[in-house]
Amino acid sequence: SGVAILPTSLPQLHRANMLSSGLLQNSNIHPLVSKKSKTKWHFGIRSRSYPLDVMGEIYIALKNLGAEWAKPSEEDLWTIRVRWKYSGSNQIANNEANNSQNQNNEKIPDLLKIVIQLFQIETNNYLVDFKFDGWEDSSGAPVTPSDITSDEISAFSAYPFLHLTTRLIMELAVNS
Amino acid sequence: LATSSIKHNTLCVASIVRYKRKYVTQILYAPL
Amino acid sequence: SSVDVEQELALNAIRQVLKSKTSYDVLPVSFRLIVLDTSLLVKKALNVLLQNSIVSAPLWDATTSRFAGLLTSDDFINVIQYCFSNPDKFDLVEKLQLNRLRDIERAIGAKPLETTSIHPSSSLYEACTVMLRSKSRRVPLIDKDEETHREIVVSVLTQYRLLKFIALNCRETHFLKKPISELNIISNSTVRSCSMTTPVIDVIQLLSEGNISSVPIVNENGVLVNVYEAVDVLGLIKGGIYNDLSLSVGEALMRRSDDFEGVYTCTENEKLSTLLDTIRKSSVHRFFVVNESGQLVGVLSLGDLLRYILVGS
Repeated sequence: SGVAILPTSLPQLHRANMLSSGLLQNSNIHPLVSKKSKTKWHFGIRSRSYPLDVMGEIYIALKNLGAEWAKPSEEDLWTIRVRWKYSGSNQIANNEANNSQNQNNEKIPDLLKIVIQLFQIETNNYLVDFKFDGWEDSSGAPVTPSDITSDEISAFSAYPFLHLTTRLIMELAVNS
Repeated sequence: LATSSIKHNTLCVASIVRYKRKYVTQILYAPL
Repeated sequence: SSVDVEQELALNAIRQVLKSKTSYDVLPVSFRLIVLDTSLLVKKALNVLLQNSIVSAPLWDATTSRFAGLLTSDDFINVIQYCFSNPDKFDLVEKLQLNRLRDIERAIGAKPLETTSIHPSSSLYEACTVMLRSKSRRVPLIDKDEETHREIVVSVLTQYRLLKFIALNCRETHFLKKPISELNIISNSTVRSCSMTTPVIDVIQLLSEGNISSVPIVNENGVLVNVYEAVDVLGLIKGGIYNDLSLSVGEALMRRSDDFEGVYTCTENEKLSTLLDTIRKSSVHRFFVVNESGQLVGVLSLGDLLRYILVGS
């Protein structure tokens, strides 16, 4: 095959040629770093604060962001069931119709639910976990998936959930 | 929810979602 | 001849595959999709692209909870041209957010990037057709969340991914044995080239005006020595040296990172079967056609290859 890689296009050779040919006026041009630090992922967010302080900070952040939550049960103080009016849905409603229904007359639920739970990993090391917990409609109407085949049951957009968790993490970061 | 440490004032969060029979790790970068 | 007949039969078989498979089929079983919130600064978005070794990403507008188009190298080219024509606004770029890129596009009179998308269950043939019409050479796959009817960016298909799928899944590609010189698909008369000392801003203008994604660099004898690609602009902005526009294109290429694979060349006698096999094995951006002396004859883009497979010469 006549397919080949042009030798003079390889970065190292190009730089050598530029230096030897005297064409280089601007000598402080350095190559982009090719070793990219791999993104290190964690579950949720870590904390070494006192557990009750962590919960207090989360409740304050949720309040500042206008979220609401169910009163925690005595036996489970470390779980918060949050409901959040998602502004994006109003916007969609305005875009597509006035009464938050789109052309196919489908309800666009606007209350995103999240479960926030505090776990102890080891002594003085805690993890705040965020889980998506479905949608509700502020009018109280049940959110029923439209009649779709079982194959498509999982066409699910995580972006509203991801967006609201970034808002909460920002609020916690700013407050702390 | 998966998170990565804040760099350059940018937040990065992700969650793994099943789309039909495949798995998408949806990663969102947002400003802090 | 038998080669002609085999070529035609192979193309028809490949087209059948493209009509019978969906864009969803091209998706790996498990993959990641990086999405940028439109309130992110352009500079930060650039860091994200470079850090993840990607050159494009879908945008998400949290205020409308909708997909807001794609960030591509065209946007960065627009920013550089805007700085060039508004030197006093140079610091604006430092604070520019992704949701202002359309204003920059309008300010320099650039053709807007259309955000045609398709549903993941549509055929690959339709994806190819949409992609060949799109300026961004890629097509987002958008579905709707079945509970909230919000848009989901499932993935973004590129010309390279499609050609690689064909090379991996269609055995008929082995029968594409006609030399490319006989297929009337090489762009040779319209190829714009430059020399190593051409100012990089002139090359960027060529990329933008010609709606092309690379400019070959030839020496005084017309021999191909390197290529400046649209994606190289990301390195220029990252280094903040786009304001030094006396920079030559040879100097600008000093920014390329060492993991750049190099420019692929071939001769006019090359067969599509070999080119597709190369695409199967390496991340090729395009093929430059050269003669025995290494002189530039023309260019064969991935779009040219895809168009030929779809509709012939």
